[in-house]
Amino acid sequence: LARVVSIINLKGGVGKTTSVINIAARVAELGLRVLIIDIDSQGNCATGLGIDKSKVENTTKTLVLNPEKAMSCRYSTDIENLHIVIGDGRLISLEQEIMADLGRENYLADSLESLLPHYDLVLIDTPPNLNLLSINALSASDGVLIPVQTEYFALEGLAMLTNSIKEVRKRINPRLGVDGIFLTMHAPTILNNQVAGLLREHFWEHLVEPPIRRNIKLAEASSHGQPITVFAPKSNGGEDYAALAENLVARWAIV
Amino acid sequence: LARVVSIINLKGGVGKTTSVINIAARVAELGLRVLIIDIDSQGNCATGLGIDKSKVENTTKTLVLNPEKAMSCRYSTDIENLHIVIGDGRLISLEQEIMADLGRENYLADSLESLLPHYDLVLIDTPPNLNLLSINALSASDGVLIPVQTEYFALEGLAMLTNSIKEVRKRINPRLGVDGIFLTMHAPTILNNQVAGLLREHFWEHLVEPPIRRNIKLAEASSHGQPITVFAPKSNGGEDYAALAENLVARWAIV
Ligand SMILES: Nc1ncnc2c1ncn2[C@@H]1O[C@H](COP(=O)(O)OP(=O)(O)OP(=O)(O)O)[C@@H](O)[C@H]1O
Ligand SMILES: Nc1ncnc2c1ncn2[C@@H]1O[C@H](COP(=O)(O)OP(=O)(O)OP(=O)(O)O)[C@@H](O)[C@H]1O
Ligand SMILES: [Mg+2]
Ligand SMILES: [Mg+2]
Repeated sequence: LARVVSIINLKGGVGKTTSVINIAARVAELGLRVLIIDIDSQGNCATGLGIDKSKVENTTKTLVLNPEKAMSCRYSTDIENLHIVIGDGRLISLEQEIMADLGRENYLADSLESLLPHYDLVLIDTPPNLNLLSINALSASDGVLIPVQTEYFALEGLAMLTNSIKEVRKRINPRLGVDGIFLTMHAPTILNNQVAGLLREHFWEHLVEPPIRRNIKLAEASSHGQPITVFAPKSNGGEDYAALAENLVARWAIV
Repeated sequence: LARVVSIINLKGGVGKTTSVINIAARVAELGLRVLIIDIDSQGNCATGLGIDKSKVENTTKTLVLNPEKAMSCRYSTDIENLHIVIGDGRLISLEQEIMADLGRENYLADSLESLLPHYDLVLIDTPPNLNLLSINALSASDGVLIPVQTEYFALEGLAMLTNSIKEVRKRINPRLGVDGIFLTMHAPTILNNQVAGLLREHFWEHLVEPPIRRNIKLAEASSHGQPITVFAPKSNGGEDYAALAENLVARWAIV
């Protein structure tokens, strides 16, 4: 059965979507079957993989409300072994629709059940806020991955996030672990190195190397609708995400 | 009476907080009385201005729920003419507390009334999602400012945002205008220039110059708890935000 992992950080713009796309692509390249689920209404995962959202009929909203349709919510990508369930603006109204339901936190976990046998890894991209859909993602997950930009504001939200994860583990999903914290958009500046030092000191047991260096090729890849493994595998971004993904696979011990 | 302006973009990490702090600081330096209101539970505005949130008693939550305490929710900063109402984790529960109330969208507008005579400009920092507090900000505002990072993912959310603004204007606040769209984290790369070109083409009537160039001094300033006007006024970031703020003051014709 697939391991389900949410990539989450309440701070905006730290590289959650970029990480989901590029870790998933590298793990798929290694021959493992990967499914991305985008629960962010911005739906950037589809864009970053070159998929036209307006042509897609079933989305994450379909998956959450209709578990029997789960298999037909998956779309293939240009990457072998990599499928995606696409997020879009329809997710905005979903939260209000299920807010009063019994077991509202477990919709996604229930819908995922029929998909897990078909994959080795499920990666969930989340929005920069802890809404009911993010809680659904945490409730359905075995672990979380936390990308942290090596800047000051990004440090601030980390304590709030780890408290929220503990809360979800206590009240909804006892198996939820922290699979790793990794550094993103890291440049060799004094500030970035200072913050990296602080993170290594406080979170050393969770830190997964290497840091993802700031690299314009990663932003360019997204604008071309390709993961970095296809667009520029030999770039800094390509090499960093390949090494990170391989370290994660070893941690997950997926064989 | 003060002009109330919300800085908003549903995309995370595009420079909303950095812009609130640095525009406010420059406008205050010009002698105008400015109030920042932080409705983002991350509370990065206080950090970026060197204020220790744990020592603060009244916050934005206090302001929203107790209009009679409005005057004592303001805190001074190291910048003359610049005050702030501080956001923090207590805002997370606020949304649920007022969700079922009559006129729930107008709490902030009602609380601000007694403060407006004391200021020329009120800038509201918002979180990267359209929650009830963001709606409160839009309902209380005369205009919005939209920072846009010159990258592909940032383009995507823009259409959704302008639709939401139109919706708020139609159903809650007819006076809500778009005071400006400006470019942030702009580097002289092919990608950034391409996206800037697209933005100039589609939004030329709203675009306020100059673009804010990517400049590590802006991130460093925040880690020192100072606006760029104090930390490094002669840096690219200092000059860009000074020019942008002056162009905005001219647009707002605040005298
Ligand atoms: N290592 C990197 N080097 C350079 N640019 C990067 C890097 N990682 C991400 N980016 C770019 O930075 C921007 C923010 O990244 P991304 O959108 O992945 O963050 P996010 O956390 O998913 O944002 P949100 O909070 O809005 O969901 C994007 O334009 C992306 O292309
Ligand atoms: N022009 C710039 N050049 C370099 N770094 C910048 C610039 N503007 C902002 N930053 C840095 O980029 C990061 C994101 O900026 P900021 O936190 O202001 O964005 P935001 O839109 O408020 O994020 P959120 O969506 O989480 O509220 C911060 O670490 C900030 O210091
Ligand atoms: Mg994202
Ligand atoms: Mg912010």
